[in-house]
Amino acid sequence: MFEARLVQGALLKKVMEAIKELLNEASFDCAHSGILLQAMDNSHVSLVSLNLRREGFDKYRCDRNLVMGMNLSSMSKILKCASNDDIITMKAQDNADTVTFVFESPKQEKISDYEMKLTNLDQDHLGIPETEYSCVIKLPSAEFARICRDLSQFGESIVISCTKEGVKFSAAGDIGTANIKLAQTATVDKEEDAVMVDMQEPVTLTFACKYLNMFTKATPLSPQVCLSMSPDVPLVVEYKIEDIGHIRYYLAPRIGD
Amino acid sequence: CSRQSSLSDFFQLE
Repeated sequence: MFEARLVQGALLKKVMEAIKELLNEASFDCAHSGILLQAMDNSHVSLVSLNLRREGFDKYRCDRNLVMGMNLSSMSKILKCASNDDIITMKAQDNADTVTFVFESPKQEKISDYEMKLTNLDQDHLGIPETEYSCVIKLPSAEFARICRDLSQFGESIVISCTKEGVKFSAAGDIGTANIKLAQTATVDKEEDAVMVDMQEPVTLTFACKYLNMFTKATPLSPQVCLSMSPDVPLVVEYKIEDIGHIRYYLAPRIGD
Repeated sequence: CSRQSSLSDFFQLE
């Protein structure tokens, strides 16, 4: 028996918005410690890694490990039926071929359940080593989304260049060039407004706008985003999901510029 | 001109 009840059901709706453009389907690996999802997009350029810890749920039960293959467009249709203030429960029997979503309104006057067929997915899992990154940049997530959107008008790629002074995002194309520099903030009233750069060595890497823009669909999950870069390795874009976990996106760089 | 690399260039399949 698997059962996970999330009082802040809106978080699950936001998670779905953050992954459904990149992925058509994904396996939710449910275990005693929580729910994990790791899946690459069809072109194997980017990867989504979602971690929802059991402590983040107000009720969590997982008697034995369960892999639930879900069609994300179907799951998204179902989650759209939940109101933002609904409590969402996911549950499944052991060895079941369906998962049930239960939506409870805050005062319990409306309770809906939706049963969805599971699919058998044969997905490739990548081993991602724990890495010390040369540059770790924290910035407001809305600012990052704005930068990706603005620079996408200029070209298909964004160059991210991190030095100890700060971080520079650049794009170039037919209409011209664009550069956006963010300096590390000295003092801020709110921590979520800060730009923080932790640099061991300068790094410059180029990434496809298309994927960065899809990652920014996670913006409503967190006021801050963390970018981790090292020379010639994939970028990590991480959004914390309150006290429950995180969503990380990995993006292979464009190389040979 | 640059080319898009793949994640499998960096990470091993498990």
